Amino acid sequence: LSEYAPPPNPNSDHLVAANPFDDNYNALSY
Amino acid sequence: MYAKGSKGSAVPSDSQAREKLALYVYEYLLHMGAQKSAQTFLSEIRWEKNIMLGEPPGFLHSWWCVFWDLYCMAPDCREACAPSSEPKAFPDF
Amino acid sequence: MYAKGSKGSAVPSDSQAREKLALYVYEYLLHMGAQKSAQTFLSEIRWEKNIMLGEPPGFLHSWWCVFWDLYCMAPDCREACAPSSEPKAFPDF
Repeated sequence: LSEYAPPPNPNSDHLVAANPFDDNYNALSY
Repeated sequence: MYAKGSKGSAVPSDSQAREKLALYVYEYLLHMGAQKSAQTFLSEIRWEKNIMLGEPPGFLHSWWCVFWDLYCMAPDCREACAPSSEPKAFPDF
Repeated sequence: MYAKGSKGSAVPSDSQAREKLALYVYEYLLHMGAQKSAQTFLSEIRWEKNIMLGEPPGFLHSWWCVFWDLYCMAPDCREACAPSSEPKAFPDF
């Protein structure tokens, strides 16, 4: 993996591919 | 780049941006029908997380199209967009 | 959406946006080190055109990081960045 690759261990156990700029984003994330 | 730290403080974090982009690329691959590529991508970046997708076509595609529309509508870009100049014009825009 | 028509006129085109995004995603996968996923992606979408890559980390990564940086650096975001207020701050910004 290159230096630009994402970190191998994201903080969350669940990842939500929602619009991060959406008002409902955190409702989905949490 | 600032991440939202666990205590609410602003902490620079390129990794947060990279993590989000990888997530959206994964979603994009699935919505495009490239399931094998999507799964291979997860294994290559060593992610073993549960991932919830958004509705098709996904955030990356929608977000990209907004900016592509803006680019195509900009008067300077319409005038300048010969094929040879297009690749340079978009980052400049 | 406008495409660059074959006669040089500016004509809207969703397909052009999709094509560009696919190319940039491919470039992204390669520059991340996910070569296998990149090649699988091309075969799954049946890409048959020549590809010219940019320098690492590639356009998609750079483009995304610009917007993520702006989002994280906005004063309203820094002050208001409790988890519940973060999503609203960016559109305001």
